Amino acid sequence: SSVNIDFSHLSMLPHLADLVSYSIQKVIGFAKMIPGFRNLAAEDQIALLKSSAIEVIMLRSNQSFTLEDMTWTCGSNDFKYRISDVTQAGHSMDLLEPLVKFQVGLKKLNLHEEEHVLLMAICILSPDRPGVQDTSLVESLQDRLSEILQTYIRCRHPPPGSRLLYAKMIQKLADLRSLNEEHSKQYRCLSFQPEHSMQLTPLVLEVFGNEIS
Amino acid sequence: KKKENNALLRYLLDKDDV
Repeated sequence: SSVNIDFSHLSMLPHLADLVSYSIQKVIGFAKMIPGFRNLAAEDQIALLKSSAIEVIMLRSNQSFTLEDMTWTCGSNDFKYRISDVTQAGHSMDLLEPLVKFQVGLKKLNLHEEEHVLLMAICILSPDRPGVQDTSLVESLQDRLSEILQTYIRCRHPPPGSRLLYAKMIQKLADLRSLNEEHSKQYRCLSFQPEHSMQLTPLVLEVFGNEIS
Repeated sequence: KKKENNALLRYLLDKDDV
């Protein structure tokens, strides 16, 4: 439970912070390739990235998630991340239980790579993120991606997998919002303690916030 | 609300090979 996190030795925190920091760079590189993203005002690009980064990291981590043992396995077993590894980085089951449920549900959609990529792009270009100024421009870019996704599913994804697939994918975006909220809550708690925030990277502190400075 | 400059994000957004 969230009240019983043992903060005294978060042995996985430095490693997970590095992994998340690396992933944030990947998310930025990905966002820059989305048509129209670079044409947004710099402030809007920053607002979109800061609010969606953790959601896109959760989405992209589905590629390494395996239903066999409910771990994130990257290549060999040397890079296998268990739920317990994430708790040793300071997160509680209040985040991890719904996160694993999300990973299982997403995995079972058996998305094509094209659909997976479009879902990440749609997630980044959400006009309702805090701090976004030109919401109508972001909305038009997101609408275009949604139409491409729906067309792709209709033309390239055979039934029965395609049945209600678009609606199920949009539901995943809603799930990500609450995962994001819980992550923020737990991150805030962690970063409030200097002995832990000092183990985070400058990029993580900038994107997720630095309570200390 | 404290002022955020987001210097790293700006740098990574401008950098060509990211």
